[in-house]
Amino acid sequence: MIKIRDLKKRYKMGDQELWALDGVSLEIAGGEFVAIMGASGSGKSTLMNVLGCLDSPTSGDYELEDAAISGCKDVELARIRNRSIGFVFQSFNLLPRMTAVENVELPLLYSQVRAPERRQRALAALGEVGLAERVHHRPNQLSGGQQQRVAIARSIINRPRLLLADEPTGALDSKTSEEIMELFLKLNAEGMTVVLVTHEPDIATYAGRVIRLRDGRILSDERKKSR
Amino acid sequence: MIKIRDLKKRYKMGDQELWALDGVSLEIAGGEFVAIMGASGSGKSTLMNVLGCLDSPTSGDYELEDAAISGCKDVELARIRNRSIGFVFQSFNLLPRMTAVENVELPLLYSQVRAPERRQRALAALGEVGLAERVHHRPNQLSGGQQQRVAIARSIINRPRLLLADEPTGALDSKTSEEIMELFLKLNAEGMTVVLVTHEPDIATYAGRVIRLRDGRILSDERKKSR
Ligand SMILES: Nc1ncnc2c1ncn2[C@@H]1O[C@H](COP(=O)(O)OP(=O)(O)OP(=O)(O)O)[C@@H](O)[C@H]1O
Ligand SMILES: Nc1ncnc2c1ncn2[C@@H]1O[C@H](COP(=O)(O)OP(=O)(O)OP(=O)(O)O)[C@@H](O)[C@H]1O
Ligand SMILES: [Mg+2]
Ligand SMILES: [Mg+2]
Repeated sequence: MIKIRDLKKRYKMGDQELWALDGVSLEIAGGEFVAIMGASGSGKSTLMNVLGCLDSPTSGDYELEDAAISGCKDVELARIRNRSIGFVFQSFNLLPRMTAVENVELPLLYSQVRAPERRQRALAALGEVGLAERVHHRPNQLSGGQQQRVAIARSIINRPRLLLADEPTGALDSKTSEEIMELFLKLNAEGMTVVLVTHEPDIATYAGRVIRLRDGRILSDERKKSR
Repeated sequence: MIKIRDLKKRYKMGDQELWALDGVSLEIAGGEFVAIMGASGSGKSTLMNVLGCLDSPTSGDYELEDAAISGCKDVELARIRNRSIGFVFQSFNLLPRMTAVENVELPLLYSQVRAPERRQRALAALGEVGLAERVHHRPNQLSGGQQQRVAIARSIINRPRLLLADEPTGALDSKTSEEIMELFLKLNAEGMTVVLVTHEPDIATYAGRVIRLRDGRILSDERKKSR
């Protein structure tokens, strides 16, 4: 599903260069559940942005479902993103003037789904993350953890083939975190590939494989022993 | 230092009412180190906003250092906030067009400190949170955890008497979290009162007292046994 080879991402600031990704190579098969860990600033969100077709690498190759991403034009990237990828951003990125249910419906606007079905599916997704009673609240009327859960509901409403989640439980208490991880496990069992960034070992244990980054490179890549 | 009695905060949405705080009473003495815990949506950030003079309660009393806050005008509240309180917001709230060091200097603009000393103190605060090499980056050139640390540096630059920190380590890996908690312990030993919201038991153990909220009320309030 995902093949990246020698991926590099350089930021230039004046005459300084920062290699946020410094040669990352890995393959993720369809249906895997992968956790990405590493210190603050090690390149996790940068890697997720490249995987999510939100950012292009400085060099290296990226194939998503056998399609070479590196050569894609913006229009093509947008199409791939909307149809195949669900993304939970580290800073949620909700639209402040729309309610929870309107935010969750957004990915369906690109599809052929009509308004009544969009609304019903968005309400169902909000139910799945425990927010049935907050559907008409706007982001500034929601707690931090509630905003994060709206972002999660939005990311899964299209039942994407690939879910990229950057710290999806960072703002959640342990009980709510477990509910969200059980939801991801269920979607993964139904075929969705899950790649999630986390700092918490308790969250990483839900994954079948843990990749650790350090200074823009892979430090280790370990699969769980099968039971 | 802090006395709140029967604090309530109601939000009205159409004809629905939501009591985010539903009768909270507590006292915190100067120099304490308190952790506030509770499920997502239980009222923690709402309580912090009232303690930080950013929001007024619907009813109930709040005395900060023996001054009755409930009756204050906005100008007076702003003066108290700037001089006595440091605040780390759950969503960081950095100014996007300013660099890290400019963001950290902001609280000193209200004081009599001149520009060269402001710059030197802001650089020192950024050093204390491990960001000496990111001082001229703007927020969108920083990782999530780096943005959080800029917010922390900004909150302590005035050496406020009261530090209110809402999930200050939420975006940080465990090593960086420990460094930040050691910094808070040091400032607390120097006399700063610390009230921090956290979901993580490992972070709460740094505090001498843990207050748990549920549905806008205090569920429990326990002090650590002294050693
Ligand atoms: N402006 C508002 N209008 C309506 N309801 C609000 C508003 N702000 C907050 N709420 C509601 O008040 C409740 C408490 O919110 P608060 O932000 O204090 O929770 P919290 O304990 O900080 O949660 P978290 O751990 O998720 O950050 C939530 O259920 C939220 O939906
Ligand atoms: N636009 C940019 N310009 C310059 N440097 C950048 C930019 N974006 C990110 N960086 C730097 O690249 C590095 C990696 O950032 P990234 O956001 O990928 O880290 P991360 O592993 O997600 O960290 P965290 O755990 O704190 O979220 C950081 O050191 C950051 O300062
Ligand atoms: Mg990140
Ligand atoms: Mg909160």
